[in-house]
Amino acid sequence: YNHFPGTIKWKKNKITYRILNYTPDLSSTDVDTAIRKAFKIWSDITPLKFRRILNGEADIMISFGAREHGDNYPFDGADGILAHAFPPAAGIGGDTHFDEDETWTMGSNGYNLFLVAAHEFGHALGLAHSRDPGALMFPSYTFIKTKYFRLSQDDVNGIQALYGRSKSI
Amino acid sequence: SAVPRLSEIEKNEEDWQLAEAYLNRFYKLEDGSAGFASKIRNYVSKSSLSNKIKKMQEFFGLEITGNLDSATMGIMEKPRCGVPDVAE
Repeated sequence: YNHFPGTIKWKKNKITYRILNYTPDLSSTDVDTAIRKAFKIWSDITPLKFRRILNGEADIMISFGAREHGDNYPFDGADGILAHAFPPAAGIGGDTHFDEDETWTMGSNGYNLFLVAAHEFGHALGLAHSRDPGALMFPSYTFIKTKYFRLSQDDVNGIQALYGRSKSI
Repeated sequence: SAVPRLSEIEKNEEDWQLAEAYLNRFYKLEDGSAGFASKIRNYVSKSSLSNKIKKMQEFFGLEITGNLDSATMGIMEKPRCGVPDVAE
């Protein structure tokens, strides 16, 4: 695993998130579910708690956008770059953007929103890309059935090096 | 028969342009290496680009050649996250 230079992390364990808009590819319920599950994989193994807010500035602001979408890191149309997220910090830090030009799905007929969101939230929490091809934090997209999804030991070691273990484990 | 066909030259040019954009975005290609497609024709800055390719090949566990071989191009063409592999 890798961390960002300076080992950037949130200085608190209670993190808020807000979903600013939705993709037309999925129902809002499906998007909410994918996002909630993606956070859960990280909160299950750390002391982190994620709370959704509906108004105001959250630590992690989540949105779908295409091409240039306001952060000077434009998306590139279908395929190629799927999403990106900023490391922990005030303001844009932690914010997570999904490329609306992709086809988002809950299954395999497009890009699985849960898998991509889980990867991006790793960045939003302070993990950089891993060289381990079996890690969630590996840069390339690979579909696996979400039913069988579990974090690799590399991912677990990376996030627990930042925040420690869950007290409930 | 030793002269490459136009389609091969164009394909090669496309590959280098893709590589330039990819390395620029994910491996912090220095400004001095910008405009690679034209520089490669002049055989300038080749080692700098090659070093970036090696860095990328090392990250992905590929054979480190510094060349745009098929395995390297295969990785560059895969869908991926937009966060750089070499963190800023």
